[in-house]
Amino acid sequence: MNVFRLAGDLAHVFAIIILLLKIWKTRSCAGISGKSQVLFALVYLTRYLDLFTTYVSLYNSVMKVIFLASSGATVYLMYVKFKATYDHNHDSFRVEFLLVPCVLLSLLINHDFTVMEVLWTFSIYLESVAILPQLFMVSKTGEAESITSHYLFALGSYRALYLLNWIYRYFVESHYDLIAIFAGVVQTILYCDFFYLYITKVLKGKRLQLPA
Amino acid sequence: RYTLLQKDEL
Repeated sequence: MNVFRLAGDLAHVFAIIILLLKIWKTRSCAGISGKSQVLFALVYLTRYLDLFTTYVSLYNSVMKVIFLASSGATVYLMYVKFKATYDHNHDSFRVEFLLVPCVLLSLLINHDFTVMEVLWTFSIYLESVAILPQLFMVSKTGEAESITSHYLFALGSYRALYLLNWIYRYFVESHYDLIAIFAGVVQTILYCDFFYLYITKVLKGKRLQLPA
Repeated sequence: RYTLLQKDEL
């Protein structure tokens, strides 16, 4: 554990809390992509199966349970409790374009051809692109509420901080995982355009509106 | 060999 890793994890938890609070307080999931949230739930389900087979630390187990429970809660709020507020007309990204390549890639490029490893690899690949339906939705409507922008910024920061963590671990512990690094770089790059808009607009008190 | 045992990240 190092400061980048801890900051990354905290940013991740923070992002999820922001999203849950936004939905709960406004009693609405307007502007949020249900497809991205389902993909994230799938990411946690396929990655944290080792919760039952491998014990790393109390911190590790607790965080895994938090991610599983919170993503389940988010999906429940969007598709059951506040279903009427879900803006599915704008949530039109075709998830099979993400799922099929991730399944194929995880079968082809993995550390070990076992069920657990392939599922872990699939979750890493899927996580890197799971935000695309949400970014597509923002670009389609041309705007995002401030709270949604804060959520996206925290969620994007998490993997960027993990990149620093991996650089640190490579030099200090000689530890590296090429699959995670590759996917983490892709994931962070996808947020770059959003980061730029967030810093130049949202932080200056303006709404996140894309140029027409 | 890199195995699941070494996956200590989230």
